[in-house]
Amino acid sequence: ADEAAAHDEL
Amino acid sequence: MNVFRLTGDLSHLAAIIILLLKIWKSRSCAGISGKSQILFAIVFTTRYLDLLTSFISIYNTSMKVIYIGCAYATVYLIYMKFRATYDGNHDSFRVEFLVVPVGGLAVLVNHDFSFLEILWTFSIYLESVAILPQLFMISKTGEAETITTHYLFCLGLYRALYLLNWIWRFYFESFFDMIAIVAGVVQTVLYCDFFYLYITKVLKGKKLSLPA
Repeated sequence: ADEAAAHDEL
Repeated sequence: MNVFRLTGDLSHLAAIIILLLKIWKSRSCAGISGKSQILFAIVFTTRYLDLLTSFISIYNTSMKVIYIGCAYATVYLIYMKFRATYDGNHDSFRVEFLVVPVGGLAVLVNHDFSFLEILWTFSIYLESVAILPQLFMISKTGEAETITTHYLFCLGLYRALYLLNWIWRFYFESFFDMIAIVAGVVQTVLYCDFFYLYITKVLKGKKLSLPA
């Protein structure tokens, strides 16, 4: 799995 | 976007609106921790600075703007408009004991050592503990108004639903964000005692009061 790059969550 | 993420966001929104309406309708912020609300305003401000740098969706942008706007409106109502009703004597949690360690941790443990990323990390860590002044206030006074417990329930439920969202995203999108997950687990665990009281007392029509 990839680590988060862009934060698309709130 | 999945059903857990969407219901989580809506639960979060409901919590924020419930609190604003409670204060507005009763013209009073009695029983509400202004310190927790300031922490949430800081959380949203430091997390949503990316409003200025990146666009994700209309949904994303509008929710961020609403959350930030409501957070500052709540702080304004507590510390300005209905200041006379603010129970500062019982809101005695020392927030520096949260903000300073959380700031240090954000600098040490993050995805990327950049200004915006450290602020995002800081906001995630701070959110996980920002409710502590409110819970401390309730434990000090030994009771909470029922509407305040609805607010707390929605606020706690939001992060619990995000945990399910992260499990979903791990299986179906191979996505995971360890910082958000660990902080989200901490945040949800802090509500467990309250969840128990809410289900065993408030949902059965009793007021939330703690044994002396």
